[in-house]
Amino acid sequence: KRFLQMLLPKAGGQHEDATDTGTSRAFSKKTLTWRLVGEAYSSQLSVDEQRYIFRLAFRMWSEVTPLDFREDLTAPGATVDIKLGFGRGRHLGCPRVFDGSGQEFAHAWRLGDIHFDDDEHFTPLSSDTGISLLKVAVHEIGHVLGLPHTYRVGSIMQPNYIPQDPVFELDWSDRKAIQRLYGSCEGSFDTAFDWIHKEKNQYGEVRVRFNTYFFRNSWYWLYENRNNRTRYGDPLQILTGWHGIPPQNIDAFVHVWSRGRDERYFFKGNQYWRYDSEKDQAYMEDEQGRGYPKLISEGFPGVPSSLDTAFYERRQQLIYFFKESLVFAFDVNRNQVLNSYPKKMTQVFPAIMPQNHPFRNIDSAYYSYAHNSIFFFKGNVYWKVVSDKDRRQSSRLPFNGLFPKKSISEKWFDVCDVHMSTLNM
Amino acid sequence: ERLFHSRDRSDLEPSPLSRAKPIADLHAAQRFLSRYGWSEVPSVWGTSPQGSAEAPVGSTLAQAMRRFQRANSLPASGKLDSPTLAAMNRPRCGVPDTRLPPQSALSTPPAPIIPYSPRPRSRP
Repeated sequence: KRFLQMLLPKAGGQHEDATDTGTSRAFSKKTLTWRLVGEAYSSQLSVDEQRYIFRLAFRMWSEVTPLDFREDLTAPGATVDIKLGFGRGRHLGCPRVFDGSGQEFAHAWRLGDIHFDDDEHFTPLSSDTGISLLKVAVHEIGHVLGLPHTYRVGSIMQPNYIPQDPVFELDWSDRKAIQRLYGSCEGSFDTAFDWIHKEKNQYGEVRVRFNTYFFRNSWYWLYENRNNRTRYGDPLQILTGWHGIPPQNIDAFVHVWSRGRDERYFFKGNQYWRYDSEKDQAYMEDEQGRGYPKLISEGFPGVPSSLDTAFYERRQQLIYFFKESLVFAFDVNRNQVLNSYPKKMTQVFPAIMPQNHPFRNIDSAYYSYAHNSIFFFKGNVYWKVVSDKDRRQSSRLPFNGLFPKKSISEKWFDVCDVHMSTLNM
Repeated sequence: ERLFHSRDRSDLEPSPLSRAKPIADLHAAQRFLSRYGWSEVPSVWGTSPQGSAEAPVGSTLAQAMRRFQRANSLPASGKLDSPTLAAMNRPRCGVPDTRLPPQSALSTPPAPIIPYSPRPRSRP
């Protein structure tokens, strides 16, 4: 007991408000390892099911924090960061004995281990009876990462089990709580674009919707602007969601959308692909039977490769291609680069605040329908281009001027990586 | 094997021996309040549910009870009434409600510290 008291934090803390009681990050590593301890499998679910549920539980925290979680089945047990196990009554050398079915169904030790009471009826993902092992696992992992209990309705960190439909997600406040400990997700993007969906409603009227996509390496996110977060369960692998385009490191996406034209192109290296929105796959060949991918120099004469990025400017019906510090304005109707181009980026898109400019090698030029503005991404910051609305409010602003840079993660939230081993879950 | 008849084992019966003793009286309630950190008395994670945690007494018990009731959106009477007992008997996590879980008694040695760690990890 004396030993335990040495280990345990001092008594105290604010009983009234259990939400913000001095929590601090528990780990200072970016990638944490975990393992379901071999001699402590549950007797209720198959081992694969248990491991899958835990892998999903860790992934769910990874989707909202800069942390990665990797299942480690081989390293010496002592070096594994988080160990999970099932037990009944007195278990796994733990000083805290489980009470049988009912009441206490699991507990966690900060910086260490998670124990589940195998007398409880833990159920898999598809079940809506019993106690969802996924929900309990996400809760206990929250403790291990440093989050305390809270009585906030909707939080996964409520002390009592709340039976509800099997689908649950980390809500906004839980995300902010864990991000207060580990920071928000940062990182550069290969490209970002809005994808237009055209639908006919029951009256036959065409309706236009759009989704925002962020591409990074071989995975991507759909960003739900109205919910200020990525889609639940993203990122996904590009090759699972987009067919016929390169599976990684896309340079640019351009949507030529004007009266009578609706063409979508992906660019990588010295080639480009055209994408068929209806069939959700890249065209194999054009109307003349010539195959895709094609050389950029053929389809867009005068445009260099490999590109940094590109976007389509609908009012002027120009595609702006970016490479290093240069901009090429391509007239899609005359199929050629304007004579006065290429120009310096700083000339076409001048900085409003001196020296506050990306100058060269931007990652992505993204026209957002949600914000009716163009954004230049570079690393984990963005520059917003002066829009018509901005100029109506302040005519002194330069045409196509760039506002000072800001952090991408403060405008687009929770665009987080997950460990490669869980990417295709 | 524990007894079940449906494929998804949804009717799995816990073995009678290992059912948690319901919290039904003041003594059990005192232990619950102490165990989950609702009493002012330093709560020691007991070595067993029946454990030797010091239970709050007197007005401190009523205060602890009221704190628990308030947190669970129950009338803060300070008395052990049936809604309070029901709240205490709901399935729950074993980590105390009012503070972070203690460090693992089984803890692993500290992992190598990446330079940007704000503070050194304490050794077990």
